[in-house]
Amino acid sequence: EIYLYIAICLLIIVAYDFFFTVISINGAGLITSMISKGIARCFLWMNTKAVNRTILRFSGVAIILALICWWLGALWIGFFLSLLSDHTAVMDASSATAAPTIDKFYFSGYMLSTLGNGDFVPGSSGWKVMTAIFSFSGFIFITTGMTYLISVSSAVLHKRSLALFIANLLYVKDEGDKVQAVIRNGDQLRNMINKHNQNHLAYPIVHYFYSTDETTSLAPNLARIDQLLVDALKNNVDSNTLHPLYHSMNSYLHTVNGTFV
Amino acid sequence: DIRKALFKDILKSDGWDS
Repeated sequence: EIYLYIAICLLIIVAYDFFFTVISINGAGLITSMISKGIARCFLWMNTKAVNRTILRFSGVAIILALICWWLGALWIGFFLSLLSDHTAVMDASSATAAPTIDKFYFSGYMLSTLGNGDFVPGSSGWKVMTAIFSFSGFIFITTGMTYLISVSSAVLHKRSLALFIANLLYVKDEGDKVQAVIRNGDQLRNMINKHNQNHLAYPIVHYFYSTDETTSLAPNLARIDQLLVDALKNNVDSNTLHPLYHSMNSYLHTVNGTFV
Repeated sequence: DIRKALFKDILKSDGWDS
């Protein structure tokens, strides 16, 4: 019975963590956050020992792979442990004998991937229902997880576009021209920063996708434009346009301050 | 000031401190 209790606890934890991360649009679950932060820290540490930023390119991919392993792995182990709690939970279809431990592990993985039951059958009506529930769970986890990852890549692309947009705007020598360029594109810039801010809240993992070059890195470009904004507002340059932009930047700083720095 | 310190932290969290 101990296996059943462990299985129930594990399944509740992974289901909460998964659905909070993927569906709530309010950030990531506790374990997902811990995994993401831990891997990102490893990459940042390796970056301090490296000559260039190439290693950081793999941070986002590593986090996504680790999260898939955590979500699907925990679901698989949870199902496997629940099968272990009953000796006759899984039967060999041809010999009608109870399946050994390794075959229960195979059966649970086979069911979760919705491939079928792999020459084994559930041992009772209760386990038949449980098997159907787990098969649906595997299907839901895989499809919803993939949809989430597509949204994340779209948010990462937006992050890079924003960085590039700012870098392009500031690609003039004169400070006055830079301010004028920001004023001319104030609305678009504000919308892009706001969208990135919302992406940050919905998909915190986007913070750990790093760019190798400075032009497409958001942090240095945002720091540059913020300094420009602060100086321009001190000199009372077109505050009607710059104040909303400054406010949008404040919202972003508020989001990042609470979560990442 | 606080704003500068915040951006310093953001740059650090983006791997730009080394």
